[in-house]
Amino acid sequence: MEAEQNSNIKGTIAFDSHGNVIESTGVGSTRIEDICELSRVALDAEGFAQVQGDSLLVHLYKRDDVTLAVYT
Amino acid sequence: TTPDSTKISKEQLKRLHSRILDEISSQSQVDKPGPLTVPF
Amino acid sequence: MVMLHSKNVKVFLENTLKPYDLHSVDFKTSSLQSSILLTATNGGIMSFATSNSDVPKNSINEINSVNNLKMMSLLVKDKWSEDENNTVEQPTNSCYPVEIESFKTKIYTYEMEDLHACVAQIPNSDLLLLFIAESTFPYGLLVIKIERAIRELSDLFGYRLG
Repeated sequence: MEAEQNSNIKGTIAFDSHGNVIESTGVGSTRIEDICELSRVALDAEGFAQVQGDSLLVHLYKRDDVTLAVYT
Repeated sequence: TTPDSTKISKEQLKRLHSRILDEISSQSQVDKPGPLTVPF
Repeated sequence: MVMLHSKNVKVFLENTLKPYDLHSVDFKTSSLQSSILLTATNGGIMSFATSNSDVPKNSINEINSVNNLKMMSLLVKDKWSEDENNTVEQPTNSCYPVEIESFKTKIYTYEMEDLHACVAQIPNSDLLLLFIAESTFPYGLLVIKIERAIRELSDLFGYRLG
């Protein structure tokens, strides 16, 4: 898995503008309910944001109506 | 401050997003074997 | 006047069954369970393809499998019809308006027991395209898949029955 080349990545979720999952891996698969909150996070002008959770940092990037959340 | 070991760069994030969408796009392609209608 | 090219339609539907295997994030799906072309008028099946290739032909299991598809097609058609005619309130997270070559259609997602269903009218036609997948197949990905499939079905845009 290419994403594992960065061993910091614990999981991912990609979701669309309706909040429906496109893919999920690792811890992302067990945190689908995060989508509701993540979809409301304000993104910067380039489409990026970071959210600190309990023990995980979530990196967000949105482009073309698809948001990718990467958990590290 | 967040330790650097937990971060991934914006570029990495952008690249991963692109790769995912590119893969989905290419794998969503459906081959059409020929015309789906015939005149009668 | 035109009619469906049965063999090509069948092969097309079989081609839509293929699963995803995303190497970038090590994410895989199962194949679609079924891909069905049905009539928007009464939910009748015009053509279908399923992944159940291990079911012996003309067996009781195959008959039951086809009967199940007929039942699901009818249910989805009824639900689709209800949603299409509901101008008061459109469900948001399960309805995707799309525009294809200046034609408009809507993609709907439905939960059917332990399955995920996704249906859309082929633009300007009496036909619906229906995908049925296991519940592990994400709705968002199903929507992307059906939209791409519909884009390839331009031959059937405007197709009218009878």
